[in-house]
Amino acid sequence: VLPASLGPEQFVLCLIEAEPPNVLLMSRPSKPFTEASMMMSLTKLADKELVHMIGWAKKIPGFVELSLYDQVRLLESCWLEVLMMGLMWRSIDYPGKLIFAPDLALDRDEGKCVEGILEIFDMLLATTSRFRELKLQHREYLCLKAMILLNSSMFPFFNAVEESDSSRKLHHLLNTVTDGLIWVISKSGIPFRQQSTRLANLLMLLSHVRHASYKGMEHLLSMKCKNVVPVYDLLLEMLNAHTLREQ
Amino acid sequence: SSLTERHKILHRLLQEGSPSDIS
Repeated sequence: VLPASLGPEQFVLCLIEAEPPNVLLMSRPSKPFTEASMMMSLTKLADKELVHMIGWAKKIPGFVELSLYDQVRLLESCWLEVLMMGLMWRSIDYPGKLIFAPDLALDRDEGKCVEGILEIFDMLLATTSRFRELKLQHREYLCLKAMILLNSSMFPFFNAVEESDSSRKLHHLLNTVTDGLIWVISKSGIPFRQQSTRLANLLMLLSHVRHASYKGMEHLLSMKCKNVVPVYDLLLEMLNAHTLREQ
Repeated sequence: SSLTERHKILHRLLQEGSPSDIS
């Protein structure tokens, strides 16, 4: 389905249908965690979620119409932000806890067992707490998550016709998801004057999600380099993409 | 390295079937 033919209501319905399933860790390590066992649980979960994330992106109307190059660039740029946004949504009703999965809920203090992770847990808890204050709604969350994907990378300019066509489609898609979010807010029943303030409040939080993901990426890379945890498969590919870009 | 080289799994998942087919 092309987004050009979709109104905001239909677009948001597609986002609801695109939602990935809740991923279970299945093999919860015994407590207390060690640095290695916690990192192993978190990376195992991330690897499983990444596979579903690709399925989710493909179901966003218009995403597969972008060039394969753009699809890859967007996903490799945003994957940790998208994982973190999902984590925040799952944790929104549980102050002080991070619900990584239905079978992996961590208290803030459990982060103390992994060097450097407490700072990231605190960033995630603070942003989640702000979403809670704003009473983030499920459909707003879906629009924000799609925005993270579509706004994740500023591409270099290409002369190739195919690529400029793809970036035109991408800008159109971003406008569609923005219209979707505006539509969701307008249907929430808040007074018209407060709607633009709410939109701004929600969008401002995305810079905090991006900041947390940079910190998370640095942390995961250092854990991998110190051999605290082995990183395999899709997660390794996605992590390497960031490493190569920084180099 | 090219995008294809560094994203073998991602490319496959983008071009092939649903996640349930892969896992």
